[in-house]
Amino acid sequence: GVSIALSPEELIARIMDAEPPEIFLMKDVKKPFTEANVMMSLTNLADKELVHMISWAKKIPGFVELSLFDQVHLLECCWLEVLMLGLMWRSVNHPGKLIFSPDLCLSRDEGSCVQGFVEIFDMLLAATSRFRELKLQREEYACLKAMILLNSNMCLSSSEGGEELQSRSKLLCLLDSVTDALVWAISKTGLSFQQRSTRLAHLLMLLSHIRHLSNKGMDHLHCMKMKKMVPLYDLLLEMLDAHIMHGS
Amino acid sequence: TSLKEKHKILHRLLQNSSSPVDLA
Repeated sequence: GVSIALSPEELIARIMDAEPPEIFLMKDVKKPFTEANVMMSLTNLADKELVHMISWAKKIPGFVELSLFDQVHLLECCWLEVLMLGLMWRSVNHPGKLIFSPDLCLSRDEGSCVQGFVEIFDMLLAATSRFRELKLQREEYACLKAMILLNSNMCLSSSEGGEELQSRSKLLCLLDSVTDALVWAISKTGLSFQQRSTRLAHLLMLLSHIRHLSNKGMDHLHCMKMKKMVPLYDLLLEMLDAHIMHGS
Repeated sequence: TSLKEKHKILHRLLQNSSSPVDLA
């Protein structure tokens, strides 16, 4: 497979090339912020970002060689984690703020107008400040995001045929390659062997917080949908429904 | 793959060889 043919350096270069462009909301959010217009802006933005995320995933070496079943399920499981890690990366140099897009930055107070959001907001800020303390590098960020995608789903399909088993072994192989790439990226920072192992552990430990945050965010969005606080349509609705369905 | 799966937007964007960004 492609994953084995590429060196860690080449794989990182391909993963970096796959990075989505800056995405703008392109609509003025009315001030003062209200629950309805903040949620509307955030969901509009998420809908746009999701399309770019599918493009991104397709450019991760080896991803399109997985079965379509696996591609769909990986994306359905990880989409909010990927959005949240991107948000943390954009916000890493802006303490106390979340940079949803270049034209939508919210402080904690501004975010608190949405019921139930402040807890998630604080957790996002805390994880972002941890990345800031660790001085997360762009290459490390890109590897972590690819890892989230490839590690998002351990579920087996009900009818495991030859193609599915082959896809599962390709997936594990790809995950190994991305892990090697992350180790390589860390090794460039000039740390001692011991410090590199510690850094790898610190970065990977943050992924469990991101998964937890994504679950919280998913419940919150589901709740907003049920209360008809925000109309959801198209891709975002489909992705939310898929997640809720997998969860149940 | 079930019929329901085949109707997913995600499914369509993944299968099509054009860029999802262009399709959307």
